Amino acid sequence: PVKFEQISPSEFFYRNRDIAGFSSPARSLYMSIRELVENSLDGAEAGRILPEILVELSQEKASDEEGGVNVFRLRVEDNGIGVPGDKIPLAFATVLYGSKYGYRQSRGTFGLGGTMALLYGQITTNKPATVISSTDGKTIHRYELMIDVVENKPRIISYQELKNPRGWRGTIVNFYLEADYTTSRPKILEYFRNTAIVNPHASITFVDSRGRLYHYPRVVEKVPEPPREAKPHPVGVDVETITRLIASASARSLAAFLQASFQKVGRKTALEVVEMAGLKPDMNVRKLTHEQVTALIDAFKRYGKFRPPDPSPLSPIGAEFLETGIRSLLKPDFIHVVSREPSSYGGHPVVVEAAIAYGGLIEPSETIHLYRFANKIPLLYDERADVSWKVVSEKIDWSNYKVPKIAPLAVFTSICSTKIPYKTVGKEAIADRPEIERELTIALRECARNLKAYLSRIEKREAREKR
Amino acid sequence: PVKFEQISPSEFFYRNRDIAGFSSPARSLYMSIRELVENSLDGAEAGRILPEILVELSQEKASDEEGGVNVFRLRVEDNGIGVPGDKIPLAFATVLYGSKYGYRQSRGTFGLGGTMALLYGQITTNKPATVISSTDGKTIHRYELMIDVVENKPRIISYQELKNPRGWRGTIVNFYLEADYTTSRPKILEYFRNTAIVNPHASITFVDSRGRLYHYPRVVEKVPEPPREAKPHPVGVDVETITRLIASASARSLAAFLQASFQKVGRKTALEVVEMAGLKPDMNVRKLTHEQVTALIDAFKRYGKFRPPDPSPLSPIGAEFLETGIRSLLKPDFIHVVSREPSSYGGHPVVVEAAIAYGGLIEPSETIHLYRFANKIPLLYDERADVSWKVVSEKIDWSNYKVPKIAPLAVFTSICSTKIPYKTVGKEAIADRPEIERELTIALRECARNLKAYLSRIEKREAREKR
Ligand SMILES: Nc1ncnc2c1ncn2[C@@H]1O[C@H](COP(=O)(O)OP(=O)(O)OP(=O)(O)O)[C@@H](O)[C@H]1O
Ligand SMILES: Nc1ncnc2c1ncn2[C@@H]1O[C@H](COP(=O)(O)OP(=O)(O)OP(=O)(O)O)[C@@H](O)[C@H]1O
Ligand SMILES: [Mg+2]
Ligand SMILES: [Mg+2]
Repeated sequence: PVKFEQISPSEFFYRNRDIAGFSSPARSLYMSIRELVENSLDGAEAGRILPEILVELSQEKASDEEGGVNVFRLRVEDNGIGVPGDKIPLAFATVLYGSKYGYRQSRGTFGLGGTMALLYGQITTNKPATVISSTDGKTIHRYELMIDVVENKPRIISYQELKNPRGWRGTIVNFYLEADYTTSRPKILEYFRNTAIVNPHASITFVDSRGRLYHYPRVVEKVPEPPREAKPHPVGVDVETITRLIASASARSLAAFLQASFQKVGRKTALEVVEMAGLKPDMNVRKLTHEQVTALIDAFKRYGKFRPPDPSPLSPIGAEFLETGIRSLLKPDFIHVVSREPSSYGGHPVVVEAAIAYGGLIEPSETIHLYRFANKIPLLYDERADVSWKVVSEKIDWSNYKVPKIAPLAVFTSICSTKIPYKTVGKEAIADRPEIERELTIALRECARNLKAYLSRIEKREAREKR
Repeated sequence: PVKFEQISPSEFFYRNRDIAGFSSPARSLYMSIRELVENSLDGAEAGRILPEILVELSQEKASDEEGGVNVFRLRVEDNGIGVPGDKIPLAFATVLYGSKYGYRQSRGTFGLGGTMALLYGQITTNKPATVISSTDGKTIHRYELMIDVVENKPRIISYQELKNPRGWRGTIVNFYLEADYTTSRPKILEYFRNTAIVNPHASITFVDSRGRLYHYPRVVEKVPEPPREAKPHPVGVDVETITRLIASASARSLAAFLQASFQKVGRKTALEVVEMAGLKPDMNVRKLTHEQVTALIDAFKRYGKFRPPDPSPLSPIGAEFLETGIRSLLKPDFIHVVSREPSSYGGHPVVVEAAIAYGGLIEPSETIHLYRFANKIPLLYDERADVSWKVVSEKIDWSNYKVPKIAPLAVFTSICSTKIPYKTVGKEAIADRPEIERELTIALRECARNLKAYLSRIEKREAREKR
C-alpha cells in the first residue's frame, strides 16, 4: 500500500540541506557566517544605520589537534534595526518567514537563511540557539530557541525581558554547530574582505577560534541611499500576479486598477493596453471573466511600449565606492569602472556595475581573477555556473584588447535587482538571463576598450624607451 | 515599519521557479516532460508493472511560424499503479506532498515535480489541468484542478467518476503550458532515448507537435526487482532522526530500541554502542536526558564497526542491461561494464555502475562523451557541476590508458541510492560526496584498464600488419 505524506518546508530543507548550501561542515560554517552577516547588513540598511558587526567563532571542545571537524560556537552581533520581540521566534525558527518578500532590493530574499543556520546547528549539536534583540533601545528580548522541524515552528526553551541601561539596539545570534574552520577559513576571510569592499560604510570585526582578530574598518561615514518599496512593473508579469492584484484591488474600473497597481502606467498607457485586450476601461475589474483576464495578460505581453522600471527600489554600490574599494584591495596601475543605467528583466529593475583592474598587486595568471557581487553580497562558489563567468570567458575576446596570455587582470561584476535570478538556494551563481548577460557584456567591453588604450600607451612608451 | 510574512512552499517555488528548473519556456517544457515521465516510471515500478507510457505534445494556437514560444498541450498517459481518488488533488496540486519520502530508491524524491509542472502551466496559460486515474480497474476518477498558490492547496474545478468498461488502470495528466519545443527538442529526444537505454523493460511513445512519432519499444519482458523499504542505517544519522525515532519507539529499553529502529544492528552491536555511550542497555529510551541522547549520537559517530547497509532498498540498472543498452545505442568496438558492490554515504546505501565504450558509432572528439544516470534518470544539464565530470576530467589520466587526444570515447556512470545528493531541486548535477567520488573513480579505472588492454591489442595488431 502506498503511503502518502505532506512534509513541511523545514522538513524539506532538513532532508535536502545540500540544496540550501549546508553540504559539509566546512561549507556549513561558511554559509552560517554569511547568512547572519547578510541579515545584519540588511538590518542596518532598513534603519539607515552605519553597520557595526561583530562575528566571534570559538571552538567548544578542546580537541587534540587544531583543525578538522569540531563543535564550534558562533556569535554574530549587530547594531541594526533589531527584530520585534513577538517576531523573533518566527524569524529565526521558522522556514519561509521573513520581511524581505516585498519589491525592493535586499540581500535576503527567501526567508530561509538565518533559520537554516540554526537548524544545521541544532541537528549537529542538539543545543538550543540564543537570540537577543531590541528594536527601541528600551526593552531587550532574550530567547532560547529550538526548531520543531516536522511542524516548521519555534520551540521556545526560555524567554526573558532584560533591562537596557545603555540603550542598546540591534540583534545578537549565538548558536553551536559542527564545523571545520581550518578548511573554510580562506573562503571566510575572502568573504569578509570582499564584503568590506562593496560595503565601505560597514565596520566588521571577526575574532576567530585561534584568537586572531580581523578588523575591516568603515571608510565611508555616509549611509547609502536605501532602496524604496515600489509597485510591480507590468513587463513579464504573469497570471498569478495579476489574479492576486485583482483580488486585492481597491480600484473598481479596469483602467484605474492598472494605473494604481503597476509602476509606470499612466492613464494613456492604461487605455492603450485595455484597448489592445479588446476590453473597456470602465469594466468592473473584479467581474472580469477568465477569458478576459487571459486577454489582458496577452495584451501586456504584446504592448511593447511600457516605460523602463523605476530604479528607486535599487541601491547599487556606486562607481566611486567600487573604485575606492578595488584600489585599496589591489592598488592597480589601471582601473576603469562602468555603472550602467537601469534596465529590466521579467519586470524587475536591474543595475549592472563592472570594473577592470590591471597590474599593481594583481597576480599575473592565465585565468582571469573574477570578483562577483549580487545585491552587494560576494559570490565565492560555483564560478563556472555564473553568467559573469560566461561573459568573461565567451563574450569578451581579451586578445583583441592587447591583453597578453598571462596577465595581471582582475574583473569585477555587480548585479543589483529586486530579484536576483540565483540558480540555487545557496545564492552562489546567477542564471544567464539574456538581459543581464547583455548588460554585463556591454559594461565589460567598455572597460576593456579603456584597458586597451592604456596597454597601447604602455606599449608605445616601452618602444620609445628602447630607442 | 517592517512587514513580516509567512509564505507557503508553493509560493516559494512560484517566486523562485528558476531554482526548481523552470527557468525558460524551453527548459520548462523539458522539465514538465521529465517530471511526468519519471512519475509514470515510478508508478509502474510500484506495481511491478511493465511500463507503457504515451507522451503527446500539441501546439494549441496555430502560430505564423513553427517554432518559438507558444501555448502547447502536454498529455502523459501510463499504465501504472494509479493514484487513489481522494489523493489526486493533493498529489498534483500541492507542493511537498508525495509517496516517495520513505527509505527506498525512487526517481521522485521531493514531492514537487508533478505539481511544479502544473503550476508552471497554470501561471503561463491560466488554464486548469486534467488528471484522470484508476487504481483498481473499476472506478476512474477525473479531476479538473488548479493550484491555490498562496495556500498550497488544490482548487477542484470539477470532479467526475467515470465508467471503466475496459478495466483500465493508470494515470493521465493533461495540461497547457507556454513552451518552446523547437529549442528544447534535441534535449527532449535525448532524454527519451537515454531513458529507454536504462529502462529496457519500458515501452515509451512520444508524439510531438509536428506530428512525428518516436517509439522506444520494450526490449526486456521482465520487470526489474523493485526496491524494498528498509530501516535507516546508523552511520551518519543525526540528532533530529534519532529524536524522532525515540519519540515513536514502541520498544522501551534502549538496546531493544536500537535493534528495532536501525538496520544491521543486532544484540551485540547494540550493547557495544550503549556501553560506548556510557549508558545502560535497559534504560527507558523515552526517559533519556538531552545529554544522554547527545552521548548516544557521539557513540554512533565513534563506533566505526557497523556492518555496511542493506542493498535491498536499491534497484540498479544491472551490468547486463547497461551493456545491452549501450551496444544498441553506440555499436561500440569495445565495451566494459563494472557494477560495484553496495557502499554507503551518510547512512544511505549506494550502488555505482559504470561503463566505457570505444569506437563504433561514437564520434571521435577531444572531449569525452559523458552519459550520466541517477536512479535510472538521465541527467542532461549542468555536466560541469557533476561529480561524474569531476572524476572523468580530474581523477582519470586517459593518456595513461593509451587513449589518444582525439578519441571515439564514451563514458557511462549510474548512481543508485535511497537519497541522491542532488545539488539542485532541478535534479541535474550530483554533489561530490567523497564516498560516491571514490566509488566512481574505482569503477572507471577498472573499465579504463580493460580499455588499455584492448587498445594495446589493436596497437600490436596494426604494428604486425605493417610489417
Ligand atoms: N540581524 C538581523 N537584524 C534585523 N532583522 C533580522 C536579522 N536577522 C534576521 N532578521 C529578520 O528575520 C527574517 C528571517 O531571516 P532569514 O535569514 O531566515 O531570511 P531572509 O533574510 O528574509 O532571507 P534569506 O533566506 O534570503 O536570507 C528576516 O527577513 C529579517 O526580518
Ligand atoms: N503517474 C503517476 N502514477 C502514480 N503515482 C503518481 C503519478 N504521478 C504522481 N503520482 C503520485 O503523486 C505524488 C507527487 O508527485 P510529484 O512528482 O509532485 O512528487 P514526487 O514524484 O514524489 O517527487 P519529485 O518532486 O522528486 O518528483 C507522487 O509521490 C506519487 O505518489
Ligand atoms: Mg537572511
Ligand atoms: Mg515526481
